[in-house]
Amino acid sequence: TVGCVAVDAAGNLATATSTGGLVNKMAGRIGDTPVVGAGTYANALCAVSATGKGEEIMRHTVARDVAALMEHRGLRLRDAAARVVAGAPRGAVGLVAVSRTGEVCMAHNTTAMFRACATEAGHEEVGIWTD
Amino acid sequence: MGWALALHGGAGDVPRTLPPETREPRLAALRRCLDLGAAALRDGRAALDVVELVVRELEDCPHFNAGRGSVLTADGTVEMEACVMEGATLRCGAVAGLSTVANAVSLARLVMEKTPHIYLAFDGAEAFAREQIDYTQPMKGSQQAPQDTPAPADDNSQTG
Repeated sequence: TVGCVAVDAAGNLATATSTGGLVNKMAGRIGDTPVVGAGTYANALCAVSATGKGEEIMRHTVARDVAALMEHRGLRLRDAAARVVAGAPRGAVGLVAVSRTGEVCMAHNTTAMFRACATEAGHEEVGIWTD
Repeated sequence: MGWALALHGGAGDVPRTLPPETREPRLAALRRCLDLGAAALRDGRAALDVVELVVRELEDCPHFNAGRGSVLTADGTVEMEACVMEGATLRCGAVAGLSTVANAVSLARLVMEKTPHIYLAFDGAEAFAREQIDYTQPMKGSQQAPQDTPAPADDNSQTG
């Protein structure tokens, strides 16, 4: 699975996710990526793209939950993402997210996630494991 | 705080002993895609264009499980899926069960922009993809835009 989230200079948010699915999966099995609110979601507050074990990401509506915690609980992006990732089964979820204010978050409860981010302020990060 | 972007490949139990010949091409691809997306945002491109641009680049990279690098099902086939979503409008498009489309993310965006639906899958999605290719042939100019036949007023065919 691959994905990207972005907020542009005008404050518009968008997300995109794409995948080949699960190796050796049953033909016809659909994962979290195309299920809006599970692996992919964006609203006016944030944009989210998730990866990991699709069945768990769907059960926990990961992408929508991050947005909902911001929308209904007023959590900051980082706190909302941390709450959702901590609440999902260990080893099952990774996500990248960006907020309308340009905050970036890359959270996962797996041993690794291939990830990268950059901001206009100059912050840049590329990584696999959490050092 | 200005523009920002983040991108990902897979997440899971990746051993730290990953050999450099496996690790480095992936890191290089992440850096290349990050630079591509950051340059586009710096040039004032819209977020929706940038996420499609970056994911297409990742789909074309054989080191990630999407597009060219997609894994195989138990039947030895490829079934790709993708989704795009725009925050301000909540517009979204999604595809699943694709095996002949090079960039599933762009087809998902076409579903969002050229159909009244959110989700197309398997044969219907493949047929829509072929239609889009036909539509972009040189004869595009002579192509009549499909006439919108008005939905019957009194039926409920427009609800789930």
